[in-house]
Amino acid sequence: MFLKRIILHGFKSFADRTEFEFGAGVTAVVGPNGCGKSNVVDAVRWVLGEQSARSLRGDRMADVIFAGSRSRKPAGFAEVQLTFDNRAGLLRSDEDEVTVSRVLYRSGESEYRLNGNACRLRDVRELLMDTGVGVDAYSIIEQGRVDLLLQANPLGRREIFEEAA
Amino acid sequence: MFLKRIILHGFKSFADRTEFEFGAGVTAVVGPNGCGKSNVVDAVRWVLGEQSARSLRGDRMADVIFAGSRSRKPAGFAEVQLTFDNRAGLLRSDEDEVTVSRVLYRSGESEYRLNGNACRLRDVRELLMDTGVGVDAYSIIEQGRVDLLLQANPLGRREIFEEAA
Amino acid sequence: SRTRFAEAFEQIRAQFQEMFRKLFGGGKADVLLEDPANPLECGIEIIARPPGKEPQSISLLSGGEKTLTTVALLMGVFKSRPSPFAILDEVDAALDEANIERFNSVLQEFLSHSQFVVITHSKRTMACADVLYGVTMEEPGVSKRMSVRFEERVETPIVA
Amino acid sequence: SRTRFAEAFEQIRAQFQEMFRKLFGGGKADVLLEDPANPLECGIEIIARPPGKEPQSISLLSGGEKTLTTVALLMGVFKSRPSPFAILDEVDAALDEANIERFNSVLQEFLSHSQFVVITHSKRTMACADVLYGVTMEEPGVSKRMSVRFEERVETPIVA
Ligand SMILES: Nc1ncnc2c1ncn2[C@@H]1O[C@H](COP(=O)(O)OP(=O)(O)OP(=O)(O)O)[C@@H](O)[C@H]1O
Ligand SMILES: Nc1ncnc2c1ncn2[C@@H]1O[C@H](COP(=O)(O)OP(=O)(O)OP(=O)(O)O)[C@@H](O)[C@H]1O
Ligand SMILES: [Mg+2]
Ligand SMILES: [Mg+2]
Repeated sequence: MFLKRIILHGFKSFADRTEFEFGAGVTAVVGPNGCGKSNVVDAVRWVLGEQSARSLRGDRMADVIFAGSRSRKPAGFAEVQLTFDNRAGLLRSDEDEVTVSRVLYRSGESEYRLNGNACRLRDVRELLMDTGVGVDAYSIIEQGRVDLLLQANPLGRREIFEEAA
Repeated sequence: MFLKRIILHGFKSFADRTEFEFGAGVTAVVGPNGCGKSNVVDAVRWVLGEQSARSLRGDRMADVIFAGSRSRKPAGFAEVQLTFDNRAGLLRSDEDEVTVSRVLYRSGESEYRLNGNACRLRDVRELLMDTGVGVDAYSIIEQGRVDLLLQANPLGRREIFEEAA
Repeated sequence: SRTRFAEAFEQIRAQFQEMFRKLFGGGKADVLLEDPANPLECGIEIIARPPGKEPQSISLLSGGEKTLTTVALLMGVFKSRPSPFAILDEVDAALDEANIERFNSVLQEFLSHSQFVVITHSKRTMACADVLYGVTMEEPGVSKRMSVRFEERVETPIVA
Repeated sequence: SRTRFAEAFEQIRAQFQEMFRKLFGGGKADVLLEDPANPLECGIEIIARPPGKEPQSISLLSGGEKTLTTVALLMGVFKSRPSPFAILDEVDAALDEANIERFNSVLQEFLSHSQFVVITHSKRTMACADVLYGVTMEEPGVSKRMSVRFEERVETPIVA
């Protein structure tokens, strides 16, 4: 087991602070079209350091902040916290539990945190090095992109293998 | 009603001469993965003059000829015949029924026919002009491509509107 | 030619808005010329706001919402310029059960104008069809057309 | 580094071939270095032949066959280099009922190595899950996590 929980607050359609706990085995996330399932996947990629607004389906990074709805005003910031179980020591940290978080304010100010302490994106990437987890990892398959490996040109596929090797 | 029937012979996985009749209303084509459903869609596009092997998922145009299987030898040619009901006079023809056919031999020799008479690709295109039907028409949506209109750049979408206007 | 395009565009626009509301049960959509001063050459912008949601870039829409928006646009084009037939290959793949219902009832609405061939794995879409063709590969690598039985039906389609 | 890549590659290759056979119930697959003399820089070629079919370009495979081939490759990578978790967003969208079964049983096989989060509209995939989260938008535009009831089940998963 590795992922413990994710908390979304003001991230895309998750206006309210929402928590998902993950256990061993298979967790299925279900619901009608447009209810927010893929937004949870975007949240994982965003908190792990995704820099491209486009790959999160937006035009600008501010697009990940809850934009309001008929009944709600827009949020002032987006925050995601992702907590890992590190008892197997896979992450480069001495802690048994590691929480990565990211917050983005409307002003454009943004911050990464590792177990509550401000850090740089580089520190998050270092933490995940060699785990097969991370923004470009083969371990997150986005909607509609399952055939990407087959379509990618032969050199494009290399990256997946190098990541794994 | 407009499409009457299609006959596939040696086209992709349709080794044997196979006929589908179409009536008014909704015709559903069903079956397991890989059984040949999308190959029927490819057959319609091919007989109407598709020139790009790539857009038919092949590398070369010869890839549309039945390549053989564990129990069958490869075919020597691929042939598709598509018959239209033309009583509404939508096609540029005096006939009540119009059959377009295309055959491709392993040698590379290829032929289009209109109601049995050899013709050029240009004649097929002229027949379909202004009907909203044809290789680039908005009326055939391939597997996995339903969102294409939304992704296409704003100028790319024009083509659809011009085809329809 | 400029007026002809403008007229057709207006018609598609009106139909798109209506089809969108039907498929989403509300909301608002629009299709706009990026440069109205240059209607024959400019790009075309699409706006889509599902009911109750804030208008945003269509890229942020979900997989199923994008499918419905595209279907609305296509049906909009069909209504203003009926295409004799349409072939839809697994267009319902991203839709949930409720939206598959709406999708199929919209197809029904078009049957006076158009003929549809749909490829699908959805039992619901199959149940709404008038005719069902099954394709199999009993002999590996060789496609064969055959009859399809479909239990649990009130009105059985013609099985070809 | 060259040997390390070559070893990892061989392992992935072996696992890919095994996973492919499992998911397709037979057939043959391979993954090859386009230029073995230049292993650290050359492209990677994928070969996939479903059971009973003639080997052909993978581009000719069907939508569902492409999905299964990719899943086989990914699971091959996982087995040789276990990733702590994988998130799969509607990866089963193109699969028919029988292949959804096989896909889910392959996931089960990996549970000692990995943790999976799957987003799906398939009742079968839901039924095979250990935990089910529902996401809804009762309040339009605002996502909310909630419990999910699932009737017709023999063994009920933990509903969170
Ligand atoms: N910043 C934001 N503020 C508010 N809503 C947003 C924001 N970004 C995206 N959304 C909304 O989130 C919705 C899409 O959510 P998501 O892609 O997670 O749906 P989904 O559950 O995966 O649906 P599907 O089953 O169709 O794939 C869209 O309706 C979009 O308008
Ligand atoms: N020239 C050919 N000769 C023999 N078989 C071919 C040829 N071209 C394609 N095929 C086979 O046809 C199959 C794909 O068929 P098709 O794409 O129609 O499947 P499908 O029914 O649409 O499946 P899905 O539900 O997964 O989309 C592939 O297995 C491919 O190998
Ligand atoms: Mg989604
Ligand atoms: Mg198909």
